Order: sequence, then structure tokens, then C-alpha cells
Amino acid sequence: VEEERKTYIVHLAKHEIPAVYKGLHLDWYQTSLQSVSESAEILYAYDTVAHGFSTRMTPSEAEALLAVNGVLQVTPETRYHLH
Amino acid sequence: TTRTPEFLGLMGEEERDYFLQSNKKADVVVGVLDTGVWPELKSYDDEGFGPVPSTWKGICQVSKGFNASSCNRKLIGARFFSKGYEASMGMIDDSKEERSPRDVDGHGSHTSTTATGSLVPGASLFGFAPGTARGMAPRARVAVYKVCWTGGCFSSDILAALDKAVNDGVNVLSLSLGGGQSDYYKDTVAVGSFAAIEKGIFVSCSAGNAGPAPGSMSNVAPWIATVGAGTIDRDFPVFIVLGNGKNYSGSSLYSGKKLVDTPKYDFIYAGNATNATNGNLCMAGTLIPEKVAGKIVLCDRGISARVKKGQVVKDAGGIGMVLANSVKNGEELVGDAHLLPGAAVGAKTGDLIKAYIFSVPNPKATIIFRGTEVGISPSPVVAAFSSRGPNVITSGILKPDLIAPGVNILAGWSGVMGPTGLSTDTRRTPFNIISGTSMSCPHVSGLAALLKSAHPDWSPAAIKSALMTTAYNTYKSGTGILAVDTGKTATPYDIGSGHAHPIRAMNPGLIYDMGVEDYLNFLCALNYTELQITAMSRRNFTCSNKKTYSVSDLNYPSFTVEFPKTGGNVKQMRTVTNVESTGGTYKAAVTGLKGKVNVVVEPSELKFVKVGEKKSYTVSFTVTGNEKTSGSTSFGRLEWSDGNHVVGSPISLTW
Repeated sequence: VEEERKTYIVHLAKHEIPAVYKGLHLDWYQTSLQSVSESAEILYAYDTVAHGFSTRMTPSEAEALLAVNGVLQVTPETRYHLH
Repeated sequence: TTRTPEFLGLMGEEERDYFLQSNKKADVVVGVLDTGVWPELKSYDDEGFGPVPSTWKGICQVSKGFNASSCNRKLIGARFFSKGYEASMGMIDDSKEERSPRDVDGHGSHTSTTATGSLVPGASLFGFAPGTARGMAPRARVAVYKVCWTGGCFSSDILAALDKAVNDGVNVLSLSLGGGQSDYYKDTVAVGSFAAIEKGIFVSCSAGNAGPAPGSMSNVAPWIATVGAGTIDRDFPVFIVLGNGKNYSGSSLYSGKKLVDTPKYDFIYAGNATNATNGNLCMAGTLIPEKVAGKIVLCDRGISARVKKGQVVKDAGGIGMVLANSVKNGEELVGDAHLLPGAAVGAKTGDLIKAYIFSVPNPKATIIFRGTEVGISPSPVVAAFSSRGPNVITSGILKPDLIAPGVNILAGWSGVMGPTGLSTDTRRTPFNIISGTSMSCPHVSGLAALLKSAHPDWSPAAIKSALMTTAYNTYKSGTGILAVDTGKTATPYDIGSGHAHPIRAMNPGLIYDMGVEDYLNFLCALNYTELQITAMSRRNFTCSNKKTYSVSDLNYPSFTVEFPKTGGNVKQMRTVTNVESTGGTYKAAVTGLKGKVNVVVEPSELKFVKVGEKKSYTVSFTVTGNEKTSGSTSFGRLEWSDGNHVVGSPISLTW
């Protein structure tokens, strides 16, 4: 059964960026994502209030991403509402 | 808004002295994350504004129906964020939503104009709440970040907007939205605002509308200002006149053709004009037209929108509606611009009216609409809907922080949405009157902008401290602010430090300051893992295993004490900073605590001789009896005063 894709926010430790990606954090994000998913694409890359990106992937891919070097946290998308 | 500037004391000489001499004050930009902006509103008029600050990096995101010229020297930024929304919900339907910063809902225009709107004379909603509308900080600039769509506001979009807003250079962030209750490292608003605070940006968020249930707040991170809602001294009264000659008060913003003043109309209870079990709630399709036609219908509040119930009665042929609160809403009267002659009444009033309907064979009534009335007393009163403490995420931090006006607030509105928000409402108006903590939050955002403008060197925590320690929790008579749902004195779980008083906040005397290090130590006290703290703080940070961390070590402008089962003694330390150019000697006084608790403040006197001077003190809370049972709570207040300033902090004790 094919897993349903969901949106996740992925936080990375920028201080752990491999030397080869210094100054190229977007490439690092992309490579990290591609290491667990062939088709997932980055929705947003965050670089000011968070270091990381958001993407659509399966729960299995999200779990696998947690084991990738530099990945701190993978949080499912949350829906907020107006007050 | 109309009236709230006066209600907050912003229209007097003090404001002219402090706030409106814009040339002498720092330029402040308020960023609002919401449903976008209707840029044609006069509230975004940029007359009198100088060039956009050279440090500003924001843009006016050109898109369909939204041009570069949509922005000006007042509205200096407008972006939209829809990738997360569209990824989950599918592509935006252009016929229903605008894929641009344009606000087709109204909520975002309302909040941003409440915070910063320029002065617009002659404002009203169909003649209701007339006056000059203005935001709390009319000289501040505004940048809008559209993150909310018809299907909700998605965390990936919110984080992207916060990322841009902080990078653009906003000074204040206003978020009238929430996403339930979760740990801070999982809460996008908490994560994003942590970085914002670090860059000196004040963040104000709505507490939520899940009141009066206890423990119902969202946005409770200690670096956020969590804002509850109260009424102002304005109402939109109606009389419900019954066939037996009795007359009851209600509230309404109905502006169409009026009913006659004599109670000649047949009056029925919706529960008697339906075959549905929830027909009394006037849900769509539940009323029997033959029983409703030509009559005034009494509906019970609940489940569906208040204005929608009016539409349902109208569709069934009814000529009027009386909407009775549930017990949960109490006597709170929220005005609505109904599409038929409709009025809200309190729960007790509703019961009395129902008793009349059930007691006579041919009940009759009419509704007399009386327009706008000001000077209502008492005010403020805590709104029933305003979310309440205790703080279920971190019980050691008292929330909400304060309350501000959030009931029946007039402010800007979208040009494509009627005031009820119903698709059947074809009326268009530049202003609308709505209620919620969404409305109180931007009041505080605007007040923070005023303080930031006057005190550019103050940290976000200092601004929050000034707003909290100068907030009032009693009326001029000395009696405590009331909560509308109970009719009793509100507690700090309802109002936090109290109601905002911006003029006093300008000169608070002392402030409780906090910085990122303090918040990191706070996260250690929560036993967050290194990975969680690193994700939140964007740095390699490790809690020291040689140090004991405690939530109560945070230099918060309020006190929460949780006694262990064994009772005993709890000691908390705080550090205050003198922000007055003159010195002063402050004396401590603790009031209000009930039960056998001994409180000692050491030292009980603090003397300051220069600005920026810091002094620390401890407060010892000692249980002297054992009559309190687990879960019971007592509230009090610590005040430091030098005769000119009163620096107040609420205290909550839990056994």
C-alpha cells in the first residue's frame, strides 16, 4: 500500500553542515532530503528563524530523515486557525 | 478602531506628548501574519509619512490584482505564503481566493488596521460605533504576511512568513492565530518567535477563544505576549419587548428595516418549529417554514455561526431572531450585523424569555434597536470567550499576560466580504465590528509599537514587562475587574497582570528584563533534549549538568508558585532594572493572598540612583497551615511603589 505524503518541517543543525556545503546550505538540505526520497521537493527553505526546510514526504521517509546526519527534528505540518 | 484609543487613554495630552510627535520618535514596523490586506482602505493612507526606512528589506509582492502601487509609505510590505496550504489542500481556486496578499476575508485588514491604522474620520459600520478610526500606533508602518486561507493557516507557511518578516526588518510581530497546545519545539509560532525575540522583535499573540474553559490557552511561550480579551465601555443595545409588557436588554448591529415598536409579532421558540433534535440551534434546513413564516424566532446559541442562524431564520420566512446565549457564554453580548432584525441576549435573559413563550398561548414580541451607547459600566469585563489559565504547557509560568479590548471592535475590512462573512451578505463596508482575542492581540501589538518608538533601546521582554506591570486589575472604585461568564471578580487566570494601560507603560519605573540566555535556561528547566533546544535556538547549546535549572528562575513579571504535597517553603528571585532617569526608593507590598501562607520579600525596599541600575530581591512563600487540598489555588499581587510608579505582579499559588 502506498503511503500518503504529508508535509513536514525539517530542522537541521547548521553548525554541523559538512565542509563541502559551506555557504551552500540549500544544497545540503536538498542532498539530505534526496538521501531518503527520490521525489520529494523542498517547499520552503528556512534560514532566519529556523534552519531547515519543509517538504512533502511519506511518514517512512520522515522517519528515515531523522537518522540523517545533522537532522535535529522532523515535525508534521500543523493547521492553525484564526482567533 | 473607534473608541478603544479613548478607552485606553490614548487621546489625551499624554499621547500627544509621547506618541504622536512622530518626527522625534523611531520608525517602527509592525508585521501582521493573517489573511492579507485590502490596500485601498483609507486606514493605510501614507500622508505625512517619510521615506521608507533604508534598512527595510521587505517587498510588495506583485501578483494578480496586487501591484507594486498597492503599497505605499504606510503599507510598506505585503507578501503571501501558500505553498504549504496548496500542498495539503490543492491549488487555490482563483474564483474563491486571491493568490496574492489581498485580503478576501477581512480578518487581516481588521487586525492590521487595529494595530497601526491611519486616522480615518467619519468611520462607522452602518452608523454603529461612529467616530475617527485609528490604530493604536497610527504613525507606525505596517507589513502584512498572508498565511491564512479559507482552509486554515499552515505551519510551513507561517514559518516561511516569520522567516521573511524577521529578515525584512519588522520591529513588532502580531499573530492573531493559534494551533492548539503543544510543546514549544513543536509549535511553529513558538519556534519562529524565539528567533524574532532574539533579534529584538516584540511578538504579540492572541490567547485564543476557547474560554471560559480552564487551561484553554494557546501561544503561551514565555517570550510571547499572550493577550486575552475584554470589553470596552461601548454597547449596541436593543430592547426585546414582550407581549406581557416586559422588556429585556440585548445587543445588535442590525441596520436594515426596523420592526414596529409595539410587540405585535408572533414569537416562537425554534425548538418548537422543527423536527430536528438540534432545531433549537437554528441549524441550516432544520426550521419548518410553515411554523416560522412571519414570526420572530428564538434560537439557542451553539455549533453554527451566530449570523448564520439569522440567515436560517430568514430563509425559513422568519421576520426576526432573538439569539439566546448558552450558560457557557453567560450574559456576554456580542454584536452582529444580522441580515434580518436580530439580537443577542444573555443566558439568564434567554431563560426568562423562553419562560414567557412557554407560558402563554400566543406569545408576541418586537425588537427595538437603539444604536450605539458609550460609557457602559463596568468596563472592561473579561470576555467569556477569552481563553483562560492555568498554563497547561508550562504550569510554572502564569498566562495570559494581560488583556486588551477584544469585544465589538470596529476596524478595517475587506472590500469583497460582507460584515457577516456570509456568502449571501452582499453588503460592502470599509469597517466592520467583530470580536475575539484576534482583536485584542493587535491592540497590544500597536501599543508595543508605541513603546518601541519611544524607547528604541528596550528589549522585547522590557516592553512586555512595562505593559504587564502597569496593567490594572481593578476599576477606579477599587473593586476587581469582573468576568462576564461568572459575574465575579476575575483572577490572574482570566486577566494575567490585568488590562493594558499604555500611558503608565510609557514610564513603568522598573522593568523585568530577559534575554535569550534566560530563555535557553528555561528550556533546560523543561528538560528539553539537546536536539530540541538546538532546533529551537539554531545554535549548538548544551544544558550544563553542573547547574540546576528551574522554570521559576525565569525573570518573569509574574509569580507562579507550586507547593509540593508536603507544603513547606518556595523561594523565587527576580531582578528589576530602573528605567527612569531619576532614582527612587521602592517599597514592596503583597496583597490579596488568602489561606495560611506567609510571604516575605527581601529586601523589602530597593533604592535606585541611576538609569539601568539592577537590583535583585527574593520572595519566600511559606505554607503555615495544612487546610489547602491538592489542586486548590490562591491569588494575590506584589507591588513595588516609589510613590509615583506602581510595578505590579500577579501571584498564583497552587497546592
